[in-house]
Amino acid sequence: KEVVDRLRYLEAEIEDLELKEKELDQQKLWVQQSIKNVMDDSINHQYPFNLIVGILELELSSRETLLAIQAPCGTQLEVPIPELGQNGQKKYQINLKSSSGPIHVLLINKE
Amino acid sequence: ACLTPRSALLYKFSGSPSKSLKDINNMIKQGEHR
Amino acid sequence: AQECQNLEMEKQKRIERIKQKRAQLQDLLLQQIAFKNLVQRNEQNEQQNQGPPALNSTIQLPFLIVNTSKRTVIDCSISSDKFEYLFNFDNAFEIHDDSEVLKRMGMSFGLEAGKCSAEDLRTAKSLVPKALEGYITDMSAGFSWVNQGLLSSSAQAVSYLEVA
Repeated sequence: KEVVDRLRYLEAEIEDLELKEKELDQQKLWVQQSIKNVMDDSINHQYPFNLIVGILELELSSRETLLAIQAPCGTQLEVPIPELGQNGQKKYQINLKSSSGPIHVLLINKE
Repeated sequence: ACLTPRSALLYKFSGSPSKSLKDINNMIKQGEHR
Repeated sequence: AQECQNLEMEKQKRIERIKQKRAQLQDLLLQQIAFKNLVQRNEQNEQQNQGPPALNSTIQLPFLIVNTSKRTVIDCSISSDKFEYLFNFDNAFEIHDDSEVLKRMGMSFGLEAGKCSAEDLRTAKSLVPKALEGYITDMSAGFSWVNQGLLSSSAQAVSYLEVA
């Protein structure tokens, strides 16, 4: 009897978890759509993200060189495993490839 | 040219999760220490 | 008993999947709050400055930020149509996406760190659908499903069933 009861509870639990998972999938779609609306809105109404000022507020910019890369959705960024160059110096690489529009790169905080 | 294909990590704008960038940053860090 | 064991494993798998999905939803909500907050901030700036910001002080979504030491020499090759770039760095670098940068700029009110004032919590809630406000409240209380491994209602439901 105990095992049969246990079986019934487990079936009920799994049913509840299935509902929970469906609800999460639905909520995720809502939020993704909402983010897309904000981004479309920002492009349509030209509310560009006033980023540079914000970034310069970040403690990051004081010590480091910052490159901002703005590219169309779907642009591919590829980073190969760093390797040793001829002179024994490490080489680090970034390849950017867009198929739907030009890529813009901004050197933010270097003369 | 190296015999084994050089592997690389990929990221797609507005398509990949932030975790992909964390993996790339970790790979660069490991490459730096190696 | 064998069937029970199978169902136990099935249940654990589902709980794990739900945990991942909640963490993803949490991240998306933070992104949405940050983007909406930034657009509102830009609108306020535009009203205060009576006009759009200077062209070189803005950048469109989506974007990435690459940071490297000031000593790094960066060699860059660009295709004529600007569809392809190749960067060579002689030093290590880091790459962060727009939502990460906006979080660092405080655009998601510190929710990701579970530090959010009551005022900011109210504002953050106003930026998400009503049905999802519970997630924001949980986040502001530093309640994250990824590191605490707890589920809110489904954990209660599961524990209720077990007690029952």
